[in-house]
Amino acid sequence: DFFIVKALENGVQVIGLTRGTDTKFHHAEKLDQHEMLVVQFTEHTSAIKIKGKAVIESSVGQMRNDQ
Amino acid sequence: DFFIVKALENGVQVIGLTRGTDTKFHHAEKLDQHEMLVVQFTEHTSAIKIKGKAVIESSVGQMRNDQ
Amino acid sequence: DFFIVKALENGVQVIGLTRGTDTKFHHAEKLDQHEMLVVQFTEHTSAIKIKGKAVIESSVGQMRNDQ
Amino acid sequence: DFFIVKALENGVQVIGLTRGTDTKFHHAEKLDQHEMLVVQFTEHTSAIKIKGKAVIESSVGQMRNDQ
Amino acid sequence: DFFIVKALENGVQVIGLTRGTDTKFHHAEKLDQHEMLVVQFTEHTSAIKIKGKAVIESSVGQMRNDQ
Amino acid sequence: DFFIVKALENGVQVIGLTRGTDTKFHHAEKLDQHEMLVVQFTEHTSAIKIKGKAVIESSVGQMRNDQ
Amino acid sequence: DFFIVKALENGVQVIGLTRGTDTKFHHAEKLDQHEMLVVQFTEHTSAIKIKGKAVIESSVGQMRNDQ
Amino acid sequence: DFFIVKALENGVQVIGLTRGTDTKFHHAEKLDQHEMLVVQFTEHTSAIKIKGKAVIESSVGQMRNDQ
Amino acid sequence: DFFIVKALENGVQVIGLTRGTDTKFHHAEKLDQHEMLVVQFTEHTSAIKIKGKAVIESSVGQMRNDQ
Amino acid sequence: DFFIVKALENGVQVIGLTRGTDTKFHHAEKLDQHEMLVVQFTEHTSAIKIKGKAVIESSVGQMRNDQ
Amino acid sequence: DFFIVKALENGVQVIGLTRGTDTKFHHAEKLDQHEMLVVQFTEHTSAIKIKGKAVIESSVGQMRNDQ
Ligand SMILES: N[C@@H](Cc1c[nH]c2ccccc12)C(=O)O
Ligand SMILES: N[C@@H](Cc1c[nH]c2ccccc12)C(=O)O
Ligand SMILES: N[C@@H](Cc1c[nH]c2ccccc12)C(=O)O
Ligand SMILES: N[C@@H](Cc1c[nH]c2ccccc12)C(=O)O
Ligand SMILES: N[C@@H](Cc1c[nH]c2ccccc12)C(=O)O
Ligand SMILES: N[C@@H](Cc1c[nH]c2ccccc12)C(=O)O
Ligand SMILES: N[C@@H](Cc1c[nH]c2ccccc12)C(=O)O
Ligand SMILES: N[C@@H](Cc1c[nH]c2ccccc12)C(=O)O
Ligand SMILES: N[C@@H](Cc1c[nH]c2ccccc12)C(=O)O
Ligand SMILES: N[C@@H](Cc1c[nH]c2ccccc12)C(=O)O
Ligand SMILES: N[C@@H](Cc1c[nH]c2ccccc12)C(=O)O
Repeated sequence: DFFIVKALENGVQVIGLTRGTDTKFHHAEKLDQHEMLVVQFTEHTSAIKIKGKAVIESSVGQMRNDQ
Repeated sequence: DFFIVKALENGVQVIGLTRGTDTKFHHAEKLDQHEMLVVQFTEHTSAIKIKGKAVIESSVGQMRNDQ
Repeated sequence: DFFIVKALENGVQVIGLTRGTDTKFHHAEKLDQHEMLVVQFTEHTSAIKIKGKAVIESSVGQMRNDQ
Repeated sequence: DFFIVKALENGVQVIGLTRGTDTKFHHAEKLDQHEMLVVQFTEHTSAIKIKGKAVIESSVGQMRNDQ
Repeated sequence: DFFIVKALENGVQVIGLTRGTDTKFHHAEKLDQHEMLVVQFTEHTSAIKIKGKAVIESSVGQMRNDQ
Repeated sequence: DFFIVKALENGVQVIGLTRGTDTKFHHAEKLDQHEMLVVQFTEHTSAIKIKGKAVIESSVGQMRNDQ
Repeated sequence: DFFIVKALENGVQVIGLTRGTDTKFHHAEKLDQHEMLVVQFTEHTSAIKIKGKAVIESSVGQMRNDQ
Repeated sequence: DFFIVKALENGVQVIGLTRGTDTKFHHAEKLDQHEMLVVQFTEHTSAIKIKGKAVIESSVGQMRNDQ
Repeated sequence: DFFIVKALENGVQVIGLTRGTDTKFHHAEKLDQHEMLVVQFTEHTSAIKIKGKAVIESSVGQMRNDQ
Repeated sequence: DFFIVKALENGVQVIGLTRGTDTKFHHAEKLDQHEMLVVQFTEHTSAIKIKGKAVIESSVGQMRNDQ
Repeated sequence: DFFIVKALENGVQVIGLTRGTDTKFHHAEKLDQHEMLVVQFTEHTSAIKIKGKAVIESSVGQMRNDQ
């Protein structure tokens, strides 16, 4: 399972939350406008938070938050 | 299996319920309006509760509660 | 296998029935109106009962009981 | 494999038949009108009987007996 | 693999035939009109015979014998 | 893999041919008109012959021989 | 993988060719007109020859040789 | 993986090429016009050559060489 | 994974390139016009080159080079 | 899982981020305009960043950032 | 996973990049105009670069760079 995030503004953050009994932030990848990040769920990442204006393209459909 | 939650207001909670004989809350991720959270079912999470106005996009379709 | 339950009124119950030779209630998650619960079948849950007005969205289609 | 049963009247029964060389009733879950039950085939259940007016929603289509 | 049988008259029989070198009847489930039976193929059942007026709903399509 | 056979006349035979180096008839299930038989391929059955007027419904489509 | 052969004339042959370094005929099933044969590929059969007028229905489509 | 070859003329050859470091002809099945041959890829056959006018029906589509 | 190559002229070559750290030609199958070759990827072949006018039919679509 | 990146300008970077507890850049492949790069997720790469004007073609759809 | 590359000009290069912690060029296959190359991802190849005018046909769609 993977999805694509495209930043629609500067300063978008794609944040990985830890897999396991604890749920903490382990990495925040900052994206400038137009940059794209293709991410998987992994052994260490079982939830992913997106802050800032962005478009997500995934197998369950598109989701955008700039409207 | 994963799905995407987009908060339509501030203070939305995405709550993980424990897998196993007991069913308890193990984590509540708070989302401000427009923030998006992509979550999986995991070894520790077998049910997920969403409080507050939000849209869910998943392989079984879209579900929103702001209408 | 998972499905989504959205409560259409207060006091909706999503009840887990035990897997195995016995069939008993092991957990009842109460939902207020508009709250959503995304649930899996698990090692402990092989049947799930929904009491109260709700909409179910699943891979076999939508089922609602408020009509 | 799972399917959804919605009771269209009070007193609907969803009956689990045992897996194995014998075929006996091991559990009958009673549903009041509008209640919904989502059930799997399991290690103990390889046939399921529905008595009373109900709608079944499954991967092989919908089946209702109230017409 | 499972399918759904709905009885269109009283006295419908859903008969399990044994898996293995021998082919014998091991169980006959009797259905009254409107009753529904959801059945799997199993370790003990590799052929299923339906006597009486009924509708079958399965992944290979619908089959009815009341026309 | 399974398919459904519906007899369109009395005396239809659904014959199991043995799996293995030899190919022999191991069982012939006789169907009266309207009776339906749902059959799998199995450890003992790798070819199935149908004699008499019948309709077959399977994942590769419908086949009938009464035209 | 299986397919269905329907004989459009008497004397149709469905011939199993051996799997392995050698390719020989191990069985020829004769079909009278209208008879149907549903066959799998197996441990012993990796090619199947059809002589005479027949229709094949399979997951890759229909093939007939009577036109 | 299997496909169907139908000969459109006499003398069509369906030739199996060996799997492994070497690529040699191990078997040539001759087909008369209208004969059909259903073939798999196998432990010994990883390429198949068709000489003469024929139609191939496979999961990747139809291919014919008589036009 | 397999695909079909049909030669549109004489002298078409279907060339197998070796799997592994080295990439060399291990076999070139020559096709005359209209001849068809159905080929798999294998333990020894992880890239396949086609020289000359031909049509490829595969699960990712058709590709021809004679236009 | 793989996807295709096509550079729409010179100097596009396709950057591999490490799999594991740490998330660092392990490789940046530079693309000139029109060059195409087809990339997989791997044991070492669980997130991939694209800087510069480019088009991504993947199983979850197309994503471009030049509009 | 495989895809097809067709060269639209002479001198097209299909370059294999190494799988593992390092990302280096291990092979460049040169294609003349109209030549086609069908390539897999492999144990040694986890990224593939295409230089020059070409068309890619893959399960995620077509991508060309000659417009
Ligand atoms: N640590 C949690 C992270 C998580 C995944 N899905 C969730 C849903 C809700 C809350 C937390 C989570 C887990 O692996 O299970
Ligand atoms: N602890 C429960 C959580 C759960 C999953 N699905 C459910 C459905 C209903 C009630 C509880 C649950 C379990 O793992 O099984
Ligand atoms: N304990 C039962 C629960 C159950 C699942 N499916 C059912 C259908 C009917 C009645 C009970 C059930 C079991 O695991 O098998
Ligand atoms: N005990 C039977 C139950 C059953 C499943 N499918 C059936 C079909 C017909 C009759 C009985 C059955 C079995 O496990 O096989
Ligand atoms: N005992 C047989 C039952 C059977 C399955 N499919 C059949 C088709 C024809 C006749 C008998 C059968 C077997 O397991 O193989
Ligand atoms: N005994 C044969 C039966 C068979 C299966 N498919 C066939 C096709 C043709 C002739 C015979 C067969 C086998 O298991 O292989
Ligand atoms: N004995 C051969 C039979 C065969 C299968 N597919 C073929 C294609 C061509 C010629 C022969 C064959 C084998 O198992 O491989
Ligand atoms: N012996 C070769 C046969 C082969 C399969 N696919 C090919 C493509 C091109 C040339 C030869 C082949 C192999 O098993 O790999
Ligand atoms: N020997 C190479 C062949 C190869 C496969 N895919 C490629 C792509 C580009 C260049 C070479 C290749 C390998 O197995 O990996
Ligand atoms: N090192 C991280 C990389 C990563 C994958 N998906 C992510 C999503 C968000 C942030 C980081 C990541 C991991 O393997 O899990
Ligand atoms: N050596 C890298 C090659 C690679 C695959 N996907 C990539 C994406 C970006 C950069 C490099 C790569 C790896 O196997 O992981």
